[in-house]
Amino acid sequence: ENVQYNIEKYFERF
Amino acid sequence: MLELRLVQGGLLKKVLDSLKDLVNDANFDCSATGFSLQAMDSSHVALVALLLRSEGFEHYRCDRNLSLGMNLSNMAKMLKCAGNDDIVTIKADDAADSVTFMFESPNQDKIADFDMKLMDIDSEHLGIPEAEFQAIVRMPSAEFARICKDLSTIGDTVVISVTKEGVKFSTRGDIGTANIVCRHNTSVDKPEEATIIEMEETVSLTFALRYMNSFTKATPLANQVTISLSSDLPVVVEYKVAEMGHIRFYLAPKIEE
Repeated sequence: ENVQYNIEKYFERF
Repeated sequence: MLELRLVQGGLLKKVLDSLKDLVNDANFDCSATGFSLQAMDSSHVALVALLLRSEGFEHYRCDRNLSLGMNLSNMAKMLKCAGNDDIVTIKADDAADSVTFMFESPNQDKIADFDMKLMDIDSEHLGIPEAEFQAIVRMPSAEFARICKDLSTIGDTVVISVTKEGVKFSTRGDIGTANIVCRHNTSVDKPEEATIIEMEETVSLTFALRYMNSFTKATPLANQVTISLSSDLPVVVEYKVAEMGHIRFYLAPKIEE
């Protein structure tokens, strides 16, 4: 089963 | 004081139509650079970044950086009241709790103004690093929309694979499977009909079709769409907004664990 991560996993908050 | 006059007001209508189903509320940021927005969908799986550069406006006055919190569905309702050929002016005072949209018909025989309440929206920006992509596909935006629509009748996810053969869009569902291959093709009558595939490495990623279909609401903005892919990175689906900017959709891939 594929897992769907949030976009925040890839881009940092600032 | 903020005053932005856009001769091609129809562009703003199309921009809102492409955003309103993905994002409910968002801050529009106004600075000397331009009018921009960055927002995530409610499930934080996709992100949209809009930029309309200041040079693209006939008149652009932004005395200080300003963030205008708007409900996109309400903004779209207001902009629907503008004619496709109308000139649209966006006005707001520095400490305003509302924004004014002014619509002028091309021959100036009808002028309308609509005032919309602003909202306080807590939103954090995400830093999007510059990435080297393993593959970049440029193709007719209508073709991409058609593929996403067709595949979503069969499955929930699309596997986008780029190889020497071309770009393959695949899905599988209860009723069966589907594969659509588009090859590099520049032998076309018009440049907007071309499919251009730049590949550094083969890449194959899986995405939720529901989001891809939502991104294709931006199809009326541009004849071509650019799809940029790298392993384990969000895909970037980009539509140009005339010569003045872009709308970029980022979607996190589904990863096998």
